[in-house]
Amino acid sequence: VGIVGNTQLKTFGVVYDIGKKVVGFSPGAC
Amino acid sequence: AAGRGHDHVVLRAEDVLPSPSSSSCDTPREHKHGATSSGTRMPIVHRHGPCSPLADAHGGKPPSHEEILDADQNRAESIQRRVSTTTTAARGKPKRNRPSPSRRQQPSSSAPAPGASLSSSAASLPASSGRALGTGNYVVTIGLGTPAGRYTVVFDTGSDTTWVQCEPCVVVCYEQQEKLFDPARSSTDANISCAAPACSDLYTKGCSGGHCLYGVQYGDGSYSIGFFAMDTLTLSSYDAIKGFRFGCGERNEGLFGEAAGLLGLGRGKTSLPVQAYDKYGGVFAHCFPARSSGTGYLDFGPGSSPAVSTKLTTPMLVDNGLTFYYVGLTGIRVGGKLLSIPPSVFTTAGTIVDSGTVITRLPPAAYSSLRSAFASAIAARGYKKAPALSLLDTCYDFTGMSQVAIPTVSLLFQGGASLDVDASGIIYAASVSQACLGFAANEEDDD
Repeated sequence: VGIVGNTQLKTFGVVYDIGKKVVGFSPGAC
Repeated sequence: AAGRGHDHVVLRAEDVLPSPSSSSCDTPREHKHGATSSGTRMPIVHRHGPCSPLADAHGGKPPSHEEILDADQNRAESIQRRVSTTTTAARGKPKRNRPSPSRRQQPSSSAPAPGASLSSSAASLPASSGRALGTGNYVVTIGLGTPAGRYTVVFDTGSDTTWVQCEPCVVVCYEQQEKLFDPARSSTDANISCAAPACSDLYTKGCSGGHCLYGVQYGDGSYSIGFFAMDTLTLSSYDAIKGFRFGCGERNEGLFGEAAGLLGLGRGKTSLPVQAYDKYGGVFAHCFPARSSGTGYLDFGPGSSPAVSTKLTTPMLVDNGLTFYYVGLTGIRVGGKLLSIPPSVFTTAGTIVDSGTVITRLPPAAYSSLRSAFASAIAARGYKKAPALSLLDTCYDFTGMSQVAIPTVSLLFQGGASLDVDASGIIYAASVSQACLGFAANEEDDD
């Protein structure tokens, strides 16, 4: 598999919703 | 980032430089610690940064970038081994056996089980392919037991079972910064019996004197074995989970960097979000700070992180009950231009999001397209090339420059979500004279 690593996720709020089966990216979260 | 257009972003030199662990900890912005309107927020810090409670572990000398990237390669290979065995089962197609490309000898999964019996009557645990921890990770501090002791643990969306090292450390423990957790001193601690359904939730399990044993092993040979127990887990001064099931490690060895253990946030049954599903609705969020001297957050609950508009969400794929968060990567934009990469390049391999992997791994065809677009955009600016840094092969020397302009990079996902990578995530810098494109290629297209 390809892997999205934590360096590329910096400053994004990455939301995991196991119930709704979605992953979300909100920019500028920290 | 000093400026952001659609096709480039300007980086100040000091933004490129990794902050030395000896620098001071940035005070976190508008982070409220503790309960959010409908959930819990915990601060995240970089394990080797100045904010980490473990900062002066190793006598203050963090691992080199080569060591971090080496360990990261171990982890990526371990994840791919694990995925290929499950994928093969799902697809029924045997995967080609390739010798592992990493420079270090890998313990083979058929190595004698590391779970030699904890006591003469304990069962030995078979080795599992497990997951490599890597050393470029982020840590949070949890409370465990009653009264709650504080333990700084690595958090990992690529693992399920949470564990900490425990007294009396029957076999062996690695050195850790904080006191070991002592179950005998916690009024709410109890072992899980071998007959309990929870014991069968474990990927690798055993039984000793009627008590359920757990075992986790990682690609770099690190492992933890001990009693599968339950106790009260405190995530903030307002929020605790009673009867949380975790590993109480009596035999632990490996590259854990003096952390007390690991917090598993994967999709498997033993992970924190799945155990606490009734409480947090299976929702959590994390944010890694741009600099290792910064503080991010780990949120639990439906209020996690600002509301994410559906435009920024992507479906979570492959529901096989196993650990990983699969997503559908569909394309890459460099300098605002979509690269012409056939969709099959991404669908053949599949993609996961993994908090414990430092550098994004792409199918070779996608990586070479990204690299050449990035390099040609940078060449126009006349920046000097620099030698490769471990697996990062596209590096530049920004010495003497107060700021540099680099092309933007965006990852595009199914459902239209786009991750416009922050400037701090486009360049991975060992120093201002060795600042590299922070992506790497997998070995094969179907890795």
